[in-house]
Amino acid sequence: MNLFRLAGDVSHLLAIIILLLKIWRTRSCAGISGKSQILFALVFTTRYLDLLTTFISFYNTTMKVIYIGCSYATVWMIYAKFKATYDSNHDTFRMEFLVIPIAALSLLVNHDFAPLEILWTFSIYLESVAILPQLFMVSKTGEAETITSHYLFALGLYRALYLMNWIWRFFAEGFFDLIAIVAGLVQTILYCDFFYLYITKVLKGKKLSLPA
Amino acid sequence: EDEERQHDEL
Repeated sequence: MNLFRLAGDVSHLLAIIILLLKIWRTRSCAGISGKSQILFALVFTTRYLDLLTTFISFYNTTMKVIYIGCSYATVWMIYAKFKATYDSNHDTFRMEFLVIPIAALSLLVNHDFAPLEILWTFSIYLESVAILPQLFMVSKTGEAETITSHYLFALGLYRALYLMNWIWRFFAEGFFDLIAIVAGLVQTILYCDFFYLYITKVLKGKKLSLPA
Repeated sequence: EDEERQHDEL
């Protein structure tokens, strides 16, 4: 464990909690893509199946359980508890356009052709693009609430910090995982445009809105 | 390699 990885995990946790609290306290999931949240629930479920087979550390297990739990709680709030506030008209991204090609890719490009390993690979690939329905929704409505912007920033920052962690681990331990690195790069690149808007607008106290 | 791969990251 190095500082980049810890900071990445904390940033990831913060993102998930910001989103949960935003929905819970405003009793509304307006502006949030339920589809991205379903994809994240799928990401955590397929990645953390090793909870049942391998024990890595108390930290590792605890974080995995929290991520999965929060992720399902978010999906439940969007599709059940606060369903009336869910903006489904603007959440029109087709999930199958991501899930099906990624399932195929994870069968073709993986470290080992074993069920758990393929599911792990699927989750890594899927995570890299799971935010697309949310970004699509923001671009469609042309704006995002400030709290939603904080959520997106923390979520994007997490993988960027993991990139630093992988550079660190490569030099410190000779460890590298090409699948995670390439997917992590793609994931971080997808957020770059948003990072720019966040820094130039939200941090200066303005609401995130896109030019018409 | 026979051993199951371990992914120690989250």
